[in-house]
Amino acid sequence: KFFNAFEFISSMSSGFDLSSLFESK
Amino acid sequence: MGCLHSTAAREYPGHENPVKLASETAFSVSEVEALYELFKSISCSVVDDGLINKEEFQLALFKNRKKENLFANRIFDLFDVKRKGVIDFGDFVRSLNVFHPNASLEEKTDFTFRLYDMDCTGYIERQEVKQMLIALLCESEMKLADDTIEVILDQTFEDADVDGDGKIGKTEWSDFVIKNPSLLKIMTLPYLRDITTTFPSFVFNSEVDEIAT
Repeated sequence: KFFNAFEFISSMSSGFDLSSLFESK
Repeated sequence: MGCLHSTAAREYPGHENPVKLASETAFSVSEVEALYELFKSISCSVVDDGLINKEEFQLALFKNRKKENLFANRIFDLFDVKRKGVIDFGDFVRSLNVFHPNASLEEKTDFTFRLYDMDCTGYIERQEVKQMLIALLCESEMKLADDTIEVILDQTFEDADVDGDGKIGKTEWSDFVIKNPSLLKIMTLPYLRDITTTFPSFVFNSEVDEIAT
């Protein structure tokens, strides 16, 4: 299947999680 | 005359009113007040100035103020709506709201467009996508042959750049996202639907007084 650049970027950035903000206390 | 209920929320000097912010977002007033507690905690972690700078943002995300992460940098830049190098409370709430499950697809699509339009030209250019791809590959310590990267970019632009001018405009991006809905997956954080339950630890003084008049 054709894997477009944005899918690639999205999948690689999936480790980035804003939920860490909520656990920052 | 019916019985009217007014909501009395706390005022935060120098920051936008929580009731106003709740009316503009999918968050309730009490959630906005809880977000203020979170905002206060993050914004005083390095410089106690009531604003979140990039170091404080990185520290909150990674527990490391020096960690370089392209995606986090881009998110910070988009949260920094006024382009002052800091995030104020109103922009913090409105930006987080884009990731709310109830935020519109239009808002999410617009946010992702600006995420990839790194030079703010109004277009997503091939060079920008390549730069982001290479940076993320480096951060992930993954390797892809240059030819493979070029093929991926060729195919992506062939599909998304409908008018063939070498860049992706807003309408082209909207159409592309409709055809590839998975691209918005990173834009919805289910836990934002009920943050006070999911993250009770950051809620301190966020009760809302309901006053019957």
